[in-house]
Amino acid sequence: MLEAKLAEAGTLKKLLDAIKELVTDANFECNEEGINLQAMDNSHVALVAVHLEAAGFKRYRCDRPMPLGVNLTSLTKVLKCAKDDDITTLKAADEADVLNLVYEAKNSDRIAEYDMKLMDIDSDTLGIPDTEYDARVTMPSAEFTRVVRDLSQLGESVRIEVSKEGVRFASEGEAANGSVLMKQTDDDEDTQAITIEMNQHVSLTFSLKYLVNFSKSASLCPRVQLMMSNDVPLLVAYDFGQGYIRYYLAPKIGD
Amino acid sequence: KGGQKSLANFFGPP
Repeated sequence: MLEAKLAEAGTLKKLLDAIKELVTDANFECNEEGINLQAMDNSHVALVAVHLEAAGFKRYRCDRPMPLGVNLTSLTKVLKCAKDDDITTLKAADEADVLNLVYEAKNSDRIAEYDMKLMDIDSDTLGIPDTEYDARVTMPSAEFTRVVRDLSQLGESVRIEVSKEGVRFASEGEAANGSVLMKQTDDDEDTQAITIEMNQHVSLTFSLKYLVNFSKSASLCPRVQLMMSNDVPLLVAYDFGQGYIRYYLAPKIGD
Repeated sequence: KGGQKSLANFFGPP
């Protein structure tokens, strides 16, 4: 059986917000180390991988590995019934077709209980090769959100170029072009810092609508990392104490 | 205009 007690429903709500536009159904793979989810969008252009560490829960027990097939729209509805600071327990029996969610109010005696139907999901899990990336950019997640939202007003794609100068995001639209250069900052201890580690110049083009989707994870984590090598998928990584959410996005190819 | 690659071009079965 699974029993996982989270300090705050808000964490799950934010996670769901960060993946529900990409994926409709997904297996939450539970084992004694925690909960993992890996899913691709319908067009197989983007992949999201989530990990929640067992140690990050107030209480965590999972006797044997079990997949919980979840419709994310349904889970979003059930989570809307929780206050952000409700203590939240997820429970499922072995071979169960129901996920039980209990919300305990922090400052009152309210206890709410919901049962959600689980489903069988055939998911084609992919092996993600260990990659040495040629460039790693670390920046405030809110800045990343801003850049991709701004440029998505102009065009469908963005070219991301990393050089010694900094990281440049450029988009060409029918009516307007735009580019944003973010220079490396001196003080990399600052939470607003932009850090660039680079072995070689990289330049890649991606679809902005996916990046806008990924950037919703900014609510989980103040920093984001972009990992890039020429001609391989971009990795956008948000690490938030209790685990991580990572997105992979296949590049667009030349004109 | 360029085309969109699929992740299947890069990631294989586990």
